[in-house]
Amino acid sequence: AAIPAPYASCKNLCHRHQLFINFRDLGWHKWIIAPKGFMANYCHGDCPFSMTTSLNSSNYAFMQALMHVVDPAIPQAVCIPTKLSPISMLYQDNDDNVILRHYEDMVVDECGC
Amino acid sequence: QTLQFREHVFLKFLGLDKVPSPQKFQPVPYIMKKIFQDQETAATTGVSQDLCYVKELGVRGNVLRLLPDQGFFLYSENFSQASSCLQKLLYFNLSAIKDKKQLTMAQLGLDLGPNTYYNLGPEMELALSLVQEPHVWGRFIPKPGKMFVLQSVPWPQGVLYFNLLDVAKDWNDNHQKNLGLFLEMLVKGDRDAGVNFQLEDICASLRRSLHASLLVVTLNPEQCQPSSRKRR
Repeated sequence: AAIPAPYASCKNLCHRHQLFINFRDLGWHKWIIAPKGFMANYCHGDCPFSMTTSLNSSNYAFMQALMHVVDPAIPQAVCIPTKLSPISMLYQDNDDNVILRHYEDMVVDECGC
Repeated sequence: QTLQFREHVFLKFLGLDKVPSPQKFQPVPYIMKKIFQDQETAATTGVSQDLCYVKELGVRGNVLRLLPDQGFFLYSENFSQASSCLQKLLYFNLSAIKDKKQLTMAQLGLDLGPNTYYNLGPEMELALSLVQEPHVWGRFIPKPGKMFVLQSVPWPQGVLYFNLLDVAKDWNDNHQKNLGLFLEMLVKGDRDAGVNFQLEDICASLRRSLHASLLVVTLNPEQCQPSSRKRR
């Protein structure tokens, strides 16, 4: 039977934390034409065993969380991105060239254990 | 110092070796804005997209560059045609394109500016030739090695496009070959004195409004595996 983990408050559980970097704060608005900033979201939070069945988790995470309960020396499952999206950047380089470049897997949309 | 180091790492990730400090922003052509907006819309709506295919241009590629013309106007009475309206050396610096990237498109755009020409009747002929070995610098007298575009357009207006992929590949393979392009605009058809006067006026305004640029698309094989291999 699953040993009930001490109730972890929601805010400590694994989830996506939103963070917007405004290029103006870095002084990069002088050469980046678009976008104005970048969503530097990140994943953070606990993956207790009791929650692995609902936290958008992989089967592996479920097993690792179970092992962690049996033997705490085994680390808990970790909170990682499960859905990412690309960004495009329109900027100007030192030769006055206008460059449009795509970067995949740059923005974290969802997190899971 | 840590922040500077981190900034350097992030710039390297963007493919830059130092923070660009442009003096002024170049005009961004409509097509680049459209491609940017389409990508942003697809990313925010979660629509999956092939980042190595530019559907608006119908070519494979994941980096677009708009290179401004760094050439200069030529004023010499030695040119072939008495009816010559404008001569310009067009030069595009391809050094920003590192050799491992594949060139998939190179489109010359000649923006002749607003159609302010008087309706004079004679046809303007636009001749674009490849300069291969200029004779003498200083009194620059180009020997157009290869006339590879001769387009006769009735009083050209707006933007004219030319496919320069083969030429750009040549230049990219061997930068020494990149001596630029010789652009000459001629006026055809017979003209009376009245028209001649207006013509000088028109050629002067053409020289002021002409804006040339080269749109280059490259494909980075390391970031753009053929889809089958990626699936495997």
